[in-house]
Amino acid sequence: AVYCEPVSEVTVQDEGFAESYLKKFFNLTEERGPSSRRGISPVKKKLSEMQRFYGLQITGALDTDTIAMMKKPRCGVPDGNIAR
Amino acid sequence: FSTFGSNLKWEEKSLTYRIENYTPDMSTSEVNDSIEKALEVWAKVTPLRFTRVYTGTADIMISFGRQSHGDYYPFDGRDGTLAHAFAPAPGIGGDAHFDDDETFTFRSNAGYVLFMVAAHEFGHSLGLSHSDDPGALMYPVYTYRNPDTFVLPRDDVNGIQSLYGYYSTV
Repeated sequence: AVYCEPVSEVTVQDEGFAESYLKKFFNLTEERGPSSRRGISPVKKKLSEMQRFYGLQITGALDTDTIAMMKKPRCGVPDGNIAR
Repeated sequence: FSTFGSNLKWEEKSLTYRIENYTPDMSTSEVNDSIEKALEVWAKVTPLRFTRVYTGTADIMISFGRQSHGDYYPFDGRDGTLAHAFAPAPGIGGDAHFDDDETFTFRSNAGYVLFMVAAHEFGHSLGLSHSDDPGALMYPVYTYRNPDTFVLPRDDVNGIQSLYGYYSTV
């Protein structure tokens, strides 16, 4: 019932949108935690977390399926353990 | 299903709610009906009972607002975030806020069905967090469902009963 435009490719605007989404719903922070010290990007880590929660393919990359999920209308409460 | 934590639930089984204001998208009676039915969804499977109050502070304060609306979690305009609610606690805890930049409807899919959005938010008001089951009411993403035939999915029943137990006539 909800119409979402098909996403053909990820744009620079999408990357900014995705970062805001991850900050809001998956607690993406600027802090450098243990994983980022090991060279794992915090964005990649949070993208993987989001993809796992939504049953998407876990790539850690901002693909079209992931950005399409992010653009769906939703509740404003954060997801996963972050909500606690 | 997932909860905010076993200690984040109401100790009282009898809770109050108050509708502070209304969306212009629907008639007053449609809003009242949608809110009442959304709370009934949870009351049907638990010992929880809800009473409407018209003045003072209720356990669940319900309001419509747009952008910054007084809780440090501003809404984002049309689409995106539709509403949010707070886990059981004194003060703002339990309260549910709806983004009035959205178009809410009684049962039409020409907007977001208020009953569906409210039933989800009241799950938060009672202590449930988001489920990763795409069929669950507590899945974070909005899905249209016919309010006249809606039945609370098993995942949500299990979640709320893990906090409050089963329906009781006593």
